[in-house]
Amino acid sequence: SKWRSITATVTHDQENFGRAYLIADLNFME
Amino acid sequence: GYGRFNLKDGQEVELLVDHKYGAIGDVPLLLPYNEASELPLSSFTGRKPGYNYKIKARMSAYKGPIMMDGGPGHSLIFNGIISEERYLGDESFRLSLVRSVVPGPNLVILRKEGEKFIHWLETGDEIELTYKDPLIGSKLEEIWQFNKE
Repeated sequence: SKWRSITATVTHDQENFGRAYLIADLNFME
Repeated sequence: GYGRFNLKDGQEVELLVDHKYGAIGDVPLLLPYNEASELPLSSFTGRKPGYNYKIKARMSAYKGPIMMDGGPGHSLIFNGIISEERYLGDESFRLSLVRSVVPGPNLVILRKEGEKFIHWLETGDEIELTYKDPLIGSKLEEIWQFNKE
């Protein structure tokens, strides 16, 4: 893969609770 | 015994499994110590993100041959839910979208279905990834396009 790591900072998506995580931030390391 | 708490093969234990299903550091905590047992939990089908669980599990020692890639090992096998409750907080947590698969290259665990971005966990369960910031959406699209190619 192009990326060594991709980390998403998430919370529970209250509108789709139990089925979705809401991403607040994405960090990449190539 | 096995693991840092010296569990015996077949021993029944109680564990706390928290709401951050699939997150970095998502490990069950052994009760009453509230600490990681360093043994993986298997067979907990039906686990839902966003819920804290107290469960029963049974220690299962692996007695087969040792594999080059680590292979199967000792584990805690899910044996029923004692209680579950919806997590009401808003703590953020981290999810890794890249997974190393032995043998092979690292994989980006992301696909797009219609307008939805989907991430799947090692258990096979899937979770949708949503966003409010359009910049996050464009980054996910970039990852997906690269992954597709």
